[in-house]
Amino acid sequence: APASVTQETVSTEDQEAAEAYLKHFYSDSSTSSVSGRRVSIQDFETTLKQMQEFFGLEVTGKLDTNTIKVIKKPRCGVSDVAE
Amino acid sequence: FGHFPGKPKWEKKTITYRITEYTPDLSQRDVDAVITQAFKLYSDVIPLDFKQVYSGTADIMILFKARYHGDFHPFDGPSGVLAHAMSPGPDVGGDTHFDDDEQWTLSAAGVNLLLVAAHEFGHALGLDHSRDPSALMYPTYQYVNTNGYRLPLDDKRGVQALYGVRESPYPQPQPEPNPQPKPEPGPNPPEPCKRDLVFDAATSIRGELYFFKNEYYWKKTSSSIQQIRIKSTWPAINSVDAAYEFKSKGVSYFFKGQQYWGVKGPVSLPGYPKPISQFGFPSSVTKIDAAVYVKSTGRTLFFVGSNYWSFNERTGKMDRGFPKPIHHDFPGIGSRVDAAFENYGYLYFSDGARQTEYEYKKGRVRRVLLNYGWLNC
Repeated sequence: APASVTQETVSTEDQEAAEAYLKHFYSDSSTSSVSGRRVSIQDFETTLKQMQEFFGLEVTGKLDTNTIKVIKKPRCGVSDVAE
Repeated sequence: FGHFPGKPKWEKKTITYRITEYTPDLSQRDVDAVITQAFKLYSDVIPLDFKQVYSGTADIMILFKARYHGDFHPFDGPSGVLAHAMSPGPDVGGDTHFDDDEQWTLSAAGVNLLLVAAHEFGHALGLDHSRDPSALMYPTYQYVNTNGYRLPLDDKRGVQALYGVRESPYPQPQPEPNPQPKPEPGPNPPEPCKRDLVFDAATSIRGELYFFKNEYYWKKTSSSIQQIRIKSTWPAINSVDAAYEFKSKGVSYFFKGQQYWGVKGPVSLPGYPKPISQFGFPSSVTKIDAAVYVKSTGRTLFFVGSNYWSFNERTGKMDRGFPKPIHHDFPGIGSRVDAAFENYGYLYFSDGARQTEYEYKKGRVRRVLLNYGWLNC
């Protein structure tokens, strides 16, 4: 299927940064697929929604500029979904 | 606020911590002071005390290191992850690691150590990340002014939900601001007006001069001399070997044996006593005779026996080439120094009852006095 417009505006670098971010801070046993192998779009969107909800961002599952801005902020290394 | 699953918490009242590796960005003394202040944010509101230890395994082991540092979560270079901590528990429980690729500071520049340390110690006490952007436990770093910083309400509620409330806001009994300690008759108040009076120590504190002898000090104000028991002002201190005031911080330090205390006026600072080895003294130094801070050079001079040391307050390190013989650089002031202080730009060195007024910049003795002359006899 054609990639959605938002998808197209996201750079590969931002996409990979977001995947690494979700893998580090939002992977617990229930989303093992995030931590095990390249993220499927479905998994990515679900986990991104979780992160957007945590930070009070608009929950779209899409990598918009506000979400990327939060992802790039310096932060604590403890996961947001602590086991 | 949130807690970790299972609500892990410390079951004892005193938690020990040890800093095994320091960051080169700040002096060790500054790191110690900030870490103490970060723990005090919590001990002010919950019935838990924190004690720094300098050897062996503490409950909370703290280090500053870049990249791989011994656990399964290597740091990622500048920015990104700044630090992390383990939840309460045995062994690695509570351990806290700071990424030394960051520029650690005490200000808004770089990464403020107090704010990040306080956040990580929240994890080490059992707090999870908070969704409240104004909370200390919010996951992303945000600088706020740390002058008079207190635990934000969300974090205070979170930690008190785990440990209960510490009744008095201050863990240590602290005297009311500006109390006038009442002179207490002690077992043997020293006689001030004796020509052969020898001081244990002397220092300026906030514009007034303090002369220490046995368990007492004489406080010299513009109008009077008060004789006061040391313990009645600084409860943890019985007598003093040496003392100096680091004016630019408004902190005075008292030395007794191989320990020292920090005070701000009548208030004893938390986290003391500390070992004098932190200044860089070898273990062979078991007592400091006298100390004086020389503002023009930013150095504190420590006198031990017939030698003296020079400590760079800015770098927090001893200057190279010390100790040196006192007579080598201070001819005329005597073979040893019992007490030393600065007053209106002149240094005063006491050797027994004799005191010399010394002009540091010119390196020469101006006058020879007697100690008791300061006590309005």
